[in-house]
Amino acid sequence: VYLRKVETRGFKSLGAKLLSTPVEKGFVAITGPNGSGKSNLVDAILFALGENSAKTLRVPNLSALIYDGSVEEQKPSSAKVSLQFDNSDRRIPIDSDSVTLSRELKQNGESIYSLNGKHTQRNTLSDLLENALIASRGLNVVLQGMITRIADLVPDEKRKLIEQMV
Amino acid sequence: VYLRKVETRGFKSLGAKLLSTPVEKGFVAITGPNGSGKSNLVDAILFALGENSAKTLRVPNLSALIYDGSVEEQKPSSAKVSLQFDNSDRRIPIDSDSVTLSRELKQNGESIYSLNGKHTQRNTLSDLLENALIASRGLNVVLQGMITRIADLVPDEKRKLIEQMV
Amino acid sequence: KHRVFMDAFERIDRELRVIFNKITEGSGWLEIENQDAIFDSGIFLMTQFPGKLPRDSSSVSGGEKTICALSFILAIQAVFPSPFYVFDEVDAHLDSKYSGKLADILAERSDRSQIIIVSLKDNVIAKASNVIGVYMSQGSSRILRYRSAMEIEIPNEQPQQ
Amino acid sequence: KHRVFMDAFERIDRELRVIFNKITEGSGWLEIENQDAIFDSGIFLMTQFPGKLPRDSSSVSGGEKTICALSFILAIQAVFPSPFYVFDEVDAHLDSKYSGKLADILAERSDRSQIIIVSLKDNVIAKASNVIGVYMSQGSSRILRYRSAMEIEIPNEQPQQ
Ligand SMILES: Nc1ncnc2c1ncn2[C@@H]1O[C@H](COP(=O)(O)OP(=O)(O)OP(=O)(O)O)[C@@H](O)[C@H]1O
Ligand SMILES: Nc1ncnc2c1ncn2[C@@H]1O[C@H](COP(=O)(O)OP(=O)(O)OP(=O)(O)O)[C@@H](O)[C@H]1O
Ligand SMILES: [Mg+2]
Ligand SMILES: [Mg+2]
Repeated sequence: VYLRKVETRGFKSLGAKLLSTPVEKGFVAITGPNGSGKSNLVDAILFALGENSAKTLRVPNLSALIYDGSVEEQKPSSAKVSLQFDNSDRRIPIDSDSVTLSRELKQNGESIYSLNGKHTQRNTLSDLLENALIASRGLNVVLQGMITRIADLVPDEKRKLIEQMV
Repeated sequence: VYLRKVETRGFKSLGAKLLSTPVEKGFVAITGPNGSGKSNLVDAILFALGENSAKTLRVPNLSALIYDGSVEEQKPSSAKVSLQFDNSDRRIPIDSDSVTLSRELKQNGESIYSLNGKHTQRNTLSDLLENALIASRGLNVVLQGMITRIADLVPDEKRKLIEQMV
Repeated sequence: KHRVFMDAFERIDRELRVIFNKITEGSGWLEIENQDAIFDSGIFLMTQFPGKLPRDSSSVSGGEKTICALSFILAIQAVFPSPFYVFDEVDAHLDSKYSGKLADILAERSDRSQIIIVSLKDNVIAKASNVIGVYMSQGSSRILRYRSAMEIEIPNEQPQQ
Repeated sequence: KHRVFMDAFERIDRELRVIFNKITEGSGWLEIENQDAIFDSGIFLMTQFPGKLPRDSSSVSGGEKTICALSFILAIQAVFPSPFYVFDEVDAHLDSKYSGKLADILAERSDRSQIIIVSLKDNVIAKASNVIGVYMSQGSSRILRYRSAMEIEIPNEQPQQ
């Protein structure tokens, strides 16, 4: 399994229009000036995987995820992110070479999840991701600034980190 | 007033022998590999200005400031730092072109302060520094990692920071 | 519970030793504070950087602390693998030697799992097989794709508005 | 007390606007949460980066937050001056454009007060009038001095022990 594409529409600075970011297998680097939208791309991935904490997504509340960067254009009514995975190794227990997860957040804070185009419950998705070891249970996504917090963990917290993984 | 030289002996990684670091007026950059001793040089300046918090100096307790980096050599019995200032503008209220502050910490945790070679009390020194606006009352020395903490200050803390300065 | 924990601990410790040595040419290892009361005590990460005496990771330099944290995370990830990883500017406090070594380790791991790193450092980006450039234009983010790191010419600011 | 505070606040706000604009070409300013109860409320740092809408400094990017913090500190330092300043790797999260601008501002200020910066970035070190190189040898730190940034050739690791 690997991530092949991130598609966003109306998500943070990534714009009101559909933005498609193809991703390759192997070692991928994202670069660009300060404030260009690199960490927002990471937030988009977490959001589609089911992240519900506004603090982790660095916004005051979830509806602030909707793009509000332009004066002229009407603010979009929702923020949507789709992740397309290559599933030829069938690590996601679904019989198809390509799996697309998507999540759309409406202005009222309600989220609609879908899997390969069909509506599904949030729990179904998180079970599926857990099976494929994709869920961001903490250490497969290291957010900006987190590395200094991990460096300053006291001995008890280091033990708890390992306990959490088992 | 400006700093002309930092002399250390037995202070953190700066070695058991006398190490003299001349500093120029104007814009000075300190660079070097990770773990080479750059922040320890900053700690040496704070230490000589009277900093007494082991946490700020990044050690478990003050006697851990004494150099312990070598197996062969005997651990020195004290850590000493001297700061030589150019005082031709007389901002430090002492009638001499050059002012040297020094502080020596013994293994028992006791500190001996001196000013131009003569023993003096810690309070006398801090009053003198306060007059010359040198004391590190918080914002003339920005330690490593502090900038992200300042960036994350909440509104109340920003107000308190200004209140503290007045 | 005790056995499961100890099994994970030992595997993480073994991985950490390999990774720490690869990055620093020194040694790093984990120690349990109190073997008799594991769940009431902590875990120490001990280090011995080249040419230095052994020291607890809490009193090393800023960059050295980042190396300790990265070694710990990469060791845990090796023991509990995931198909893809994301690292957002974890190299900010590393000098060119250590950030280069980190990029080498991540490039090596990327055979097994997809690794996505956000970085501002040229020597790190140069080691990626695929680079995504992000820039701002007229109030929203745009994406540029490069086959290899050599083609990078990211427009700092497109003509605004 | 109220008047003394407001006087300091206004001077800091004025300085912040100048500094923030010099670094970003956008605008930054301070706002008091509640004019009627100043000592029970907070202060907001507001930003408008080029090409973007106004936004509170708490929801900008990592590098943009560093710019806000630096503008705030430099503004306070301008209002309460000191003969010398030390900055330890404050440029870690800045890209080359912003770190270059920061170095320009510090170089300018160094006419009035001595400024000592610890940095790993070549474009920042290049702007200093005097460079001190630090390296480890046989378990202790050594110092090299350079007249100008161009002469830098710091031995990464002298032959150990
Ligand atoms: N009492 C001591 N005696 C000898 N060495 C010490 C002592 N205390 C700390 N050290 C060592 O000093 C070294 C340098 O630390 P310092 O924080 O100054 O590095 P730095 O140059 O700022 O590195 P970085 O770029 O990673 O921030 C560390 O490796 C640390 O283990
Ligand atoms: N809902 C939103 N609509 C539009 N823009 C937004 C929204 N939320 C945040 N932003 C903006 O997105 C911009 C980019 O943020 P991001 O954190 O992704 O930058 P970055 O590329 O990671 O930068 P850095 O290198 O400084 O970490 C910020 O300037 C922020 O103000
Ligand atoms: Mg970022
Ligand atoms: Mg340092």
